[in-house]
Amino acid sequence: MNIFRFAGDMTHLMSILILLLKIYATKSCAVGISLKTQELYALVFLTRYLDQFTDYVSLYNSVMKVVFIASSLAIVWCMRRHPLVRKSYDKDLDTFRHQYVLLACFVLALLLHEIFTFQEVFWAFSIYLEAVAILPQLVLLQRSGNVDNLTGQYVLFLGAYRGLYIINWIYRYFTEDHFTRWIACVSGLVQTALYADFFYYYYLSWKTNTKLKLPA
Amino acid sequence: EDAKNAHDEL
Repeated sequence: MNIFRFAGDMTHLMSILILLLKIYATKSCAVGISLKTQELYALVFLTRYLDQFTDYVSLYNSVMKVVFIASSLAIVWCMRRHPLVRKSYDKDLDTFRHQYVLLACFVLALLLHEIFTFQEVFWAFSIYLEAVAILPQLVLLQRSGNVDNLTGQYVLFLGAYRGLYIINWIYRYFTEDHFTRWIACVSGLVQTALYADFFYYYYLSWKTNTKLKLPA
Repeated sequence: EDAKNAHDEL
């Protein structure tokens, strides 16, 4: 494992922990956390890590899989079941039609996968779903206009994770003999592109030292 | 390279 991938995993973990701590500390998911995005991410981890008990790669991978599944489920649980957090959730702003995205990703996974097995189709599904799972969150931020600091940092860390994974793939492409994984790389590029717009406005707010606001 | 090896990332 190279340093870029490790840094990518750590920023990914940081983003999830920032969100979990924010919700836990403030007992609120206002302003601007999308339950739909969080449910999609939980589904991403659950469908990708079906190999947890069948394919062992490393202790690091196995532990991280459990941490990712548990932390993403904890966020969903808080937002759905915790009495105070649940009240702070504004579902009228969280309007992205995620069911179409789920269907599209599943059809794409049935058509485009490495091997036609249950695990592999769901692995491909999780990769496609991860690429677009941030969309409800970005739409929610767009609709509410205001982005509070922690929500901004959450998306920033997620974006950093994507960027570092791309550097990791470039590094592996040049240092490993048989590094070809089109599904993960192309989906990863699409996912990172979705953040580019947000990064631009985050950069502007940082540069001018003003509160992050997205254009309507 | 087999498929197992291909999923060594998280």
